Amino acid sequence: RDQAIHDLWIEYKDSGDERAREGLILHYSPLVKFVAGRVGSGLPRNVDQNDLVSFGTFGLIDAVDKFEPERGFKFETYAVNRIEGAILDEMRALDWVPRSVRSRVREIQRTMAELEHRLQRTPTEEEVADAMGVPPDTLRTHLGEIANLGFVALDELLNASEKGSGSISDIIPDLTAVDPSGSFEKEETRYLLADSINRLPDRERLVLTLYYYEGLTLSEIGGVLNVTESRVCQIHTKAVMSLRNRFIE
Amino acid sequence: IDDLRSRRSICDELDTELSYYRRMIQGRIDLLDFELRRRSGEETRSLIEALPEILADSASGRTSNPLDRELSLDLPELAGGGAREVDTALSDGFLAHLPTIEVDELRRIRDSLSEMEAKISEQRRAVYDAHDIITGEITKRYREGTASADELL
Ligand SMILES: Nc1nc2c(ncn2[C@@H]2O[C@@H]3COP(=O)(O)O[C@H]4[C@@H](O)[C@H](n5cnc6c(=O)[nH]c(N)nc65)O[C@@H]4COP(=O)(O)O[C@H]3[C@H]2O)c(=O)[nH]1
Ligand SMILES: Nc1nc2c(ncn2[C@@H]2O[C@@H]3COP(=O)(O)O[C@H]4[C@@H](O)[C@H](n5cnc6c(=O)[nH]c(N)nc65)O[C@@H]4COP(=O)(O)O[C@H]3[C@H]2O)c(=O)[nH]1
Repeated sequence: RDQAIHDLWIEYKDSGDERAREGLILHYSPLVKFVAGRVGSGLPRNVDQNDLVSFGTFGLIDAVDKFEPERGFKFETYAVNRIEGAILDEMRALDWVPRSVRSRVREIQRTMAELEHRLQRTPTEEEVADAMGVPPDTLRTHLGEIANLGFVALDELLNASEKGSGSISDIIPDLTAVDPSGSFEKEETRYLLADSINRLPDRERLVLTLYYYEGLTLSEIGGVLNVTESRVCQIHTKAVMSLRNRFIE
Repeated sequence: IDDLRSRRSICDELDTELSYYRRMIQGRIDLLDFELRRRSGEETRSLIEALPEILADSASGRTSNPLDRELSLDLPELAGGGAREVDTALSDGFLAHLPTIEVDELRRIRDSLSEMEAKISEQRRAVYDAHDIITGEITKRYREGTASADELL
């Protein structure tokens, strides 16, 4: 069985045989379904899943063309990365995060950073709304809008200002997986993060702790706090923004 | 509560593994269905041309919130390398030469994959039931105050 696929790789890479190439694309094509479904669940709800599958299919074709079997790596792992990359690249090219939301994120982050500096503590939603000259409900609606963009976009938006300083989702997953050989650097970051979360207002601290350290979903956290899931999303977005500000300083 | 957490992480591992195999089999079933439609003349496009449409989900709709944690794209340890029924099915290279396979054989493969998919989807649902019960117990402890989030930091 495996021999047949192995032969197709040799046939395609040696002679560029188009039939072998198509055979390889079809053989691995279910990977696109797996990746598009999972990447899709971190994107805004209005994104069309069929588009993701199309982008992902180009990623797979690209992977088949560029793969070098003689290097001995498994094709599946390489292909999954390229399929994911192709989907996210296309989404960015379509500018899926509306400009108005991008500028709103910057405005909220800037206001929060100024208030934190002045008050030497995390400002409440009311204080941020006041400083922005809007009613608290309007600020909450904005926070909800930002949350609806999903995990992938939030990460990018919050890191856009300072590239390479490590995103929240890079820092946190590492921390919860206990690492026996824990390098000093990780312990240091772990401590910094726990300290920053500890200084957040009660509700924000609880949401981030249950979300990142206990691994609960937003609706499950809503059940603990007795609030709606969309309210949890708003609290989460604000908390991650203030956390972000602390990390940058 | 640590015991609950370790049981839940077992469910998460099973979910990742079962969801991977389920999707790999569903993709094969959908490609077979398309080829059978091509043989009966219902479909005139080639497999490659129609690929994105074949692989898309039937209905749209999602269970999770876009803000819930990013899903892992790690492949299960064995992916295609073990000796289980599912591994044999995934390592069979029939997709690479679908147009040369007899219709009866196409139907036979489709039926056996469909049975496998139904079993895996059932196991996956059972894992979600277990996951929901365990998580329900964890959130109850937080609500009642017997578990404290501050311990986690
Ligand atoms: N060939 C092929 N078969 C497919 C595909 N998608 C699902 N199936 C199979 O068809 C059954 C019905 O799928 P459904 O109508 O989407 O109905 C699904 C869907 O509404 C829901 N569901 C299951 N898993 C998920 C999920 O991860 N996300 C979402 N949003 N809904 C899900 O539960 C229902 C029952 O799911 P299951 O018991 O797993 O049973 C599923 C599964 O065995 C596909 O793309 N190709
Ligand atoms: N604890 C728990 N976890 C759950 C449940 N349902 C799904 N999951 C997990 O959550 C992932 C994301 O689900 P989604 O957002 O609905 O996003 C899904 C959905 O949009 C689509 N999908 C998968 N299966 C079906 C299906 O049977 N029918 C339909 N319509 N869509 C499906 O593909 C995406 C990715 O699916 P997967 O790779 O299977 O990945 C799934 C699966 O690992 C649940 O009831 N409880």
